[in-house]
Amino acid sequence: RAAQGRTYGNLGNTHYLLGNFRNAVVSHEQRLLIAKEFGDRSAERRAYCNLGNAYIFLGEFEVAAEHYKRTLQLARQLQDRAVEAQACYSLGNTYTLLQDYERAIDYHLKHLIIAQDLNDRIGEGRACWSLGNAYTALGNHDQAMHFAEKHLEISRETGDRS
Amino acid sequence: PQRKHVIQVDSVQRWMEDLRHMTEVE
Repeated sequence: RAAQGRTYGNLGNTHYLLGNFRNAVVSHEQRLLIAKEFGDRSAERRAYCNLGNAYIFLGEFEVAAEHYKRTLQLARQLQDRAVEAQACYSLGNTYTLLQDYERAIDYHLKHLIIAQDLNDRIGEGRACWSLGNAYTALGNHDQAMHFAEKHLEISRETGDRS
Repeated sequence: PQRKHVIQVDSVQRWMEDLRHMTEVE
């Protein structure tokens, strides 16, 4: 049964990489079921994240957000800060796709704080870029400028010319 | 103020490009 769980996970990932997002969802749902049977929260966390990603490419952003929220809860329970940051970043981007910029900002700020704690300058740069765009969408140009300047500073530091 | 219906957010597009080949491996 444990091997079946891992295989469903691998199968889901392969469907995803091939662009078969519906089949990816079916496999990852099976993986999730087995992870729950075993009380394997790491595997559960991976399944929720993979499901969220697949729903993004199916254009079902609300469903994706729900799966990313479960990923975030589990990352916090497992005390995995890097994964927590990644889940916040995914949620920020998903809410941007949903044009809910206030919520997007909440999650991008959460991502920014963790990136700073972890000394992840690339993550911090991405958070600033995203925040600049979300504030622009809201018409808050002062905040947009603040984050654009931070993004420029970090991009120079990391040598990211693009 | 009225918002534009469709926005092209470059940071989101970049995220989706990365996401397309990102999987949580067993």
